[in-house]
Amino acid sequence: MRANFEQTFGAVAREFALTFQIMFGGGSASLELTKTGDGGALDDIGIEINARPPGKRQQNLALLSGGERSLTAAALLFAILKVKPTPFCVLDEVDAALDEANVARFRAALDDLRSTSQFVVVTHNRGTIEIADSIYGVSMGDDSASRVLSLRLDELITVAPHLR
Amino acid sequence: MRANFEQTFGAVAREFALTFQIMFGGGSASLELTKTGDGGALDDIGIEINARPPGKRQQNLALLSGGERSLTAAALLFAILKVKPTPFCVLDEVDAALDEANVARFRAALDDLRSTSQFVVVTHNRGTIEIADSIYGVSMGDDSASRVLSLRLDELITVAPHLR
Amino acid sequence: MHLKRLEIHGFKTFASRTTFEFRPGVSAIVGPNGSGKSNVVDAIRWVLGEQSQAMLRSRKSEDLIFGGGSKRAASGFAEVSLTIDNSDRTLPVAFDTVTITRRVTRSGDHEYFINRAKVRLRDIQEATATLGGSYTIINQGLVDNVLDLRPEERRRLFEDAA
Amino acid sequence: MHLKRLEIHGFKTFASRTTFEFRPGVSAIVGPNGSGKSNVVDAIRWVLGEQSQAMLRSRKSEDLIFGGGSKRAASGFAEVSLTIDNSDRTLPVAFDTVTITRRVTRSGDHEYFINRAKVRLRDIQEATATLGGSYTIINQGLVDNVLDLRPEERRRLFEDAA
Ligand SMILES: Nc1ncnc2c1ncn2[C@@H]1O[C@H](COP(=O)(O)OP(=O)(O)OP(=O)(O)O)[C@@H](O)[C@H]1O
Ligand SMILES: Nc1ncnc2c1ncn2[C@@H]1O[C@H](COP(=O)(O)OP(=O)(O)OP(=O)(O)O)[C@@H](O)[C@H]1O
Ligand SMILES: [Mg+2]
Ligand SMILES: [Mg+2]
Repeated sequence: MRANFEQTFGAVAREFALTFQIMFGGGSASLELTKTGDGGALDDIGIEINARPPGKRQQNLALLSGGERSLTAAALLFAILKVKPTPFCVLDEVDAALDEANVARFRAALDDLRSTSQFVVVTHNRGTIEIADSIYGVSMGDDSASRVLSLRLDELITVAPHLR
Repeated sequence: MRANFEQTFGAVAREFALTFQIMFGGGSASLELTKTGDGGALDDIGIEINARPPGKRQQNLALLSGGERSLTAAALLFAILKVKPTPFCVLDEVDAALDEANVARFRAALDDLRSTSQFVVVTHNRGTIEIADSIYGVSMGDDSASRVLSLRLDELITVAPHLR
Repeated sequence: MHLKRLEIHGFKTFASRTTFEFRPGVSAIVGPNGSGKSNVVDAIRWVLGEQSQAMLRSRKSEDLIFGGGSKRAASGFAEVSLTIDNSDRTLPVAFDTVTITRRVTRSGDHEYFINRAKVRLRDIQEATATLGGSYTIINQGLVDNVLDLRPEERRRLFEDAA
Repeated sequence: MHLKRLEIHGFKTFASRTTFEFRPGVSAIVGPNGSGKSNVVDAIRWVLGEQSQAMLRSRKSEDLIFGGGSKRAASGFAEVSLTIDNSDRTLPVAFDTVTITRRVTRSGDHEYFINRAKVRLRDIQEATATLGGSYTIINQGLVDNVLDLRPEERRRLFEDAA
């Protein structure tokens, strides 16, 4: 139990250091095990996150910007998925705070994982949709019920003008 | 103290009902006073928010979408500013969850209030910037320090490509 | 293992039976504010056995049933079916294709099915435990939650994944 | 009453003295992720007397001073000055133009000034109490907070406004 945890943790920590650099185009990050108390119990163990965006020095997580936080959290999730792939992953607007450059890096990371996990992504960003195999457009009918259309990428401009 | 509160509350409640309809292009909303206990103390009084987006029936606040929540909260803030203008108001990406149509309505409400309050708005949305009198572009230098440029609306395309 | 189809009928804003076909790879869901995108995410959570009202953005199970509007009557029930390609037997169910169905009526009756066989909620939760839903379904606004957790809470999340 | 000028020097990412001229109406601040936009909002909060580390996204006051990078040394202090047109005497200060300055050094010395006169933090907080900073400075990610408050907490927020 404990050995399995430490092995998985080690693998995810290595992957996170890489994924973070890819998604930020630089910088560095790490995961650290912390211990409260002297026992060997798993309950006393905690996981700390250190994140240093490119060009900046190591600081408390609290100082990160909105977009940096989203990207760091996404990097950690993707690192876990690389080590322990789950069959599918549903993401609801996790790219909302990202600027255009970071949406492109987020999209590339998603692209890299799609062969091992299936993704369902709710998004307002055109950049993220570019790698989608299928697109569903949802709209509210005047009968207060949702209606759904299967869309093609080239139809988006006309059918979904609300995209950024 | 208590009379002043009830008077202001009444004015804000009336304004909120209007502002909500304007920002949602329909629907209805209200503020309600709730009481815990029988005393007349202000401490026992609470404020409930009811919000019904256009075409939908009255439901619990919990069911609102991300964009509907932002718009409802903005409507309440703007209602308070109409009744009790403060000299200035600083908004950091409050329009992040809004789609294009709602950004336009949010911008119109901001336009309506600018004569009584000064606004400093951090945003990623081009739509919101359209009514700005001055635009400051912030960027990160390679010395890890922020640098600021005063921008004109027509310069945005080239200088700030990250905008949505 | 991958998701094949999601059918939503009467759940939140999906008054009419609505079908999503998911292929391996990336499926995107787009639309204006309040159109029903997050409701689709809620439907996936719910059919996999989610019980937390907070995670479903509701206060009581009745909130999950289409409440009607000025031009359409409320629904009497909410039903969601998720069809999964299980050829690799990721799910401990002896079928190549597994359909999980969850249904609730306005009078409060709850029903659960796996390939049309009536089961209990626990059976669904146990069958889908390996899917890691606790960390692989990320609700709107919650992506950076992991950064705010205490170290011990983060470890617990990690244990689910590991 | 309106804001005229904001000068930031050594506060968070503003290592060099940076000046924002604000005119009545709407001023927009734009830029890529991590460029320093929210840091400007933090600077306005801080100079008006904010003490909550959570509201300033920091853990200790040292976090507020530019920490340097691989190509630039850390700063020894952080200073923010906000110049306000006070011709309508909204602020209980007998001047048409009021400049509030707050400064903290790495060794932990705190200084406060109103029009160059040394004052205490309390004097700044009392002078700016009427500006409603508690509800008129909305931090990133917190706009819909008001919807999640308990009714009594919402009333308290209302009392600040009323
Ligand atoms: N049981 C129900 N009956 C009718 N309408 C409902 C029900 N439950 C939720 N809704 C409606 O669904 C809407 C929210 O939908 P949802 O959260 O899916 O929007 P969204 O497309 O994700 O929008 P956003 O882009 O703003 O996040 C709300 O307007 C709410 O009133
Ligand atoms: N004392 C400090 N010294 C150096 N850098 C700092 C300091 N405090 C904060 N930072 C840096 O400031 C950055 C965050 O800036 P800010 O929150 O203003 O970004 P932003 O422009 O609002 O971005 P976003 O669009 O993602 O919200 C972080 O990268 C953080 O490391
Ligand atoms: Mg949503
Ligand atoms: Mg920010």
